[in-house]
Amino acid sequence: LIPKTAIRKRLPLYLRCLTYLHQMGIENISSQNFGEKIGIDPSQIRRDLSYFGDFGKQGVGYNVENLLHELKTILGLNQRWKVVLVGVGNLGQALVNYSGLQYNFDLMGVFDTDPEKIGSKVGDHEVQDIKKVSSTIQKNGVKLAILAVPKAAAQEVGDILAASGIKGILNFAPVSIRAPGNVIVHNADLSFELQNLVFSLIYSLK
Amino acid sequence: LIPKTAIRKRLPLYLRCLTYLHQMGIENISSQNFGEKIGIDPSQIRRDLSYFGDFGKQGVGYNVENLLHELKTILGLNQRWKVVLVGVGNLGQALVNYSGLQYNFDLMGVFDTDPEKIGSKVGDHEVQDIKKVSSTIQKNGVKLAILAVPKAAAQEVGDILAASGIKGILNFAPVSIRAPGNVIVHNADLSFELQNLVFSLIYSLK
Ligand SMILES: NC(=O)c1ccc[n+]([C@@H]2O[C@H](COP(=O)([O-])OP(=O)(O)OC[C@H]3O[C@@H](n4cnc5c(N)ncnc54)[C@H](O)[C@@H]3O)[C@@H](O)[C@H]2O)c1
Ligand SMILES: NC(=O)c1ccc[n+]([C@@H]2O[C@H](COP(=O)([O-])OP(=O)(O)OC[C@H]3O[C@@H](n4cnc5c(N)ncnc54)[C@H](O)[C@@H]3O)[C@@H](O)[C@H]2O)c1
Repeated sequence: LIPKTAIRKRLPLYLRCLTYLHQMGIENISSQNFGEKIGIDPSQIRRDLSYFGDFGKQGVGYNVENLLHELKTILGLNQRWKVVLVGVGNLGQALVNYSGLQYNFDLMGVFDTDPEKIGSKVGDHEVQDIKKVSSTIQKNGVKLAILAVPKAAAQEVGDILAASGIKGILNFAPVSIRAPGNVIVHNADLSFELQNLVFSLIYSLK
Repeated sequence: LIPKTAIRKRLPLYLRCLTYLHQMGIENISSQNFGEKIGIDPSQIRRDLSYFGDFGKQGVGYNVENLLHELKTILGLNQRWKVVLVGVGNLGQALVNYSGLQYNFDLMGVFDTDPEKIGSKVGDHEVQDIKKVSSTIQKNGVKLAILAVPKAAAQEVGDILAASGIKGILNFAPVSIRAPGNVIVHNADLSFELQNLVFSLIYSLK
């Protein structure tokens, strides 16, 4: 059995790092260098990856492109995922237009309660009334939702999504929302990105 | 000497997890449970934390509030950091209004090139012309910048920031920007948050 935490926690870090290495045109990387970049013991990396197959070559390390492709397959990113977005304010509009989402995700609809916004176009999408989100989720078999509504509306909208059959919610509102056991909620927090920058800065100033 | 990667990579994960535990009202956590939640070997956690002092109690584990406070001090988050934001479009406006940034960061100014935006108010801030960013950075000793401009403008604005004395850039534009050796660039990518949600979903469906 693959240890639960490896999948949930370490493999995404490997994938993120490999994505950057690939963008930088790096072809091979040793488990030593790889470990150094992501802060994980190289022997742990080798153990994690050996569950899935034999990707590294003695003395050469891992081929970045090949490993990236394998990891994407293992982690379900070689298929596309349908997503709905609820809350088409500043953050929602920035997400609708963001090119980075197009690689693995198909936005099936964007929803809001503001009568001024409903019917208007954001990117390629027409803003729909939140009343229509359940039928969109059920008709298209949508599993994922992005929640970009104000704090006060987050729980109520989370309940609507869970009742419609959504399985995963990426919540941007700065509040923890309760969801039934079969729905996974991840809280996104951009201030952690800024905190990470501070850590790197402090360490490098030493 | 504290191993370089621990600071850079693992401690932020500890901090993020502790922040959620604290929000949930959890008082103590064993290194075993802690490791399970973040996907890091409990003995690695104990080794990392022992560099900084003796925080855990035999049999009880770590006190969440106390450890959170200690980690914040170690990682420089017990002080406030000055930040400037460049690019006050959809994403920039969502960031200016985001309550999560107020805990550790002071926004010293927001800047854009769009004449329609310059002079207008976003949250508590008046949008300033990008021409003024250098003097704001130098006058206030600002170290951090958030880059929320289109891809095409990212490198040019990055150069202005580096020349003004900025030490860390959080870049949201979907392009890698070059910066001098004394400037750290972190690329934020919200689609990784969505990818993380997919990993959790796939694993829990098994
Ligand atoms: N986690 C982060 O890093 C981060 C960063 C920025 C903003 N935020 C948060 O994201 C959320 C959105 O921020 P914003 O700047 O876009 O806010 P905004 O006010 O511009 O947009 C919110 C949108 O949600 C809509 N809405 C309100 N109630 C709704 C409901 N019941 N159903 C559907 N739509 C509803 C509004 O009509 C509006 O269009 C806020 O909660 C904010 O705190 C989080
Ligand atoms: N990394 C992520 O997860 C993520 C998510 C959403 C959007 N984005 C990216 O963030 C950026 C901003 O997105 P948005 O939706 O807010 O775009 P937007 O077009 O709404 O806003 C861009 C702003 O930058 C300003 N600008 C352009 N050139 C400038 C310059 N030289 N100096 C100062 N300001 C300048 C524009 O006037 C505009 O106000 C884009 O590059 C987008 O791809 C990234």
